[in-house]
Amino acid sequence: LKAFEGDKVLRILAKNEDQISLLQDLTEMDQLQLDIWKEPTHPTLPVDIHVPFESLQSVKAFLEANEIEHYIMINDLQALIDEERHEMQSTRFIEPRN
Amino acid sequence: TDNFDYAQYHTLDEINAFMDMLVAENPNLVTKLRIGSSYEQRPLYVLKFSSGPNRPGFWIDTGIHSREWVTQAAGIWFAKKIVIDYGRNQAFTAILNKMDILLEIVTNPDGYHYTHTTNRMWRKTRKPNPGSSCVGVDPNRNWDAGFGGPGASSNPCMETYRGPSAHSESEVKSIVDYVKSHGNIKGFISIHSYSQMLMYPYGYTKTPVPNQPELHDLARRAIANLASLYGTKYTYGSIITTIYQASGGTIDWTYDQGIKYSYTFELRDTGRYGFLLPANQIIPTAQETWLGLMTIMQHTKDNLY
Repeated sequence: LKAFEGDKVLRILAKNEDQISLLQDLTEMDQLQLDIWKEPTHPTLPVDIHVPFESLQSVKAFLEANEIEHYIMINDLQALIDEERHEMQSTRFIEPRN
Repeated sequence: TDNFDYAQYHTLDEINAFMDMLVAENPNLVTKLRIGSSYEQRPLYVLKFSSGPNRPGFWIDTGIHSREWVTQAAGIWFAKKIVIDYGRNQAFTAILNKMDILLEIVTNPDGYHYTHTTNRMWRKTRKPNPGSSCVGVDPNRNWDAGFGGPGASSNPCMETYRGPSAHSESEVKSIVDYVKSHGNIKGFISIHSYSQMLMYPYGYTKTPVPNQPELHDLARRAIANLASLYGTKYTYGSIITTIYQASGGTIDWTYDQGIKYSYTFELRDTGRYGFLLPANQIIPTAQETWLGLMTIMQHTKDNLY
């Protein structure tokens, strides 16, 4: 199973078309292994990016250097997945309702 | 299926068993069609709900993007809702007495299985890409509608990789072949998550569709009905004006095939959980979405063309 320990999902709020264009450049950087949940298209729409732990510093540096507003939407992706899996497994042991 | 837990996420095997149970319990109303196979040779099943022969069809698909688990879960709930409401709910009975409903609950089974076994965040199909170590195609960029244009990637490592050619993915081609062979589908709804949006064509061009005023008004009424249950706020409009330019999308192709009532939903939420929507949100999401679907199905029934 692929693990996502330390991965975060960032919500990024671009102010203008220039920042959208910068974010589009960011999403094309294959080496960062970003998983784009919501693509950068328009300043009125938020951008959500799942950032692997290894790329966090680079992405944060990029956003801060370009003064692009962002916050952490999901702090620990693996924790949420573990919670989901636990929920699924625990319900399997419940007796079916009559 | 009364004992099935609709408030939990389920594996592919559990969903397939659910479909078999539903068919067994409702042999005169529900049939399971196999419209093709996925890349990894999993069957592609469509549940056909029909109260009589030679009816026009209304298509609903869920789960073309495998990680959007609330959509497959909502599809299961819709299937049960259909058999419960037929013969009991007057408005719905009138719909199913005039149109068949065709429901594909797991449109990308390879991806769905992969999300349960290997990578919960997987979106695409699972077909290898020759010359690349990256796997899969975005099946919502693979349709022959502005294929290869802006809003899709030519890079196999991107989540919006369009594939080598239109309809290269068997998961897409199977629907294409079915829709063409059916020849009488009047409404087509493709369900995604998340963002809370209801959209109509086009995604690949800013040119408005000829039926834009009608589709826009119907979308407005559908989200008003949806919001009447829990107050969930949806935005609506054409894909390109509401979310972003996207070429090779499902409903652009269906609209260009002559299916006027073509829509795509983006279900809950707006960004707290994304694709990891907690299971306790499944039933409320499905319930409110059903109200939106009802508005579109009723309008389609009343305006067959």
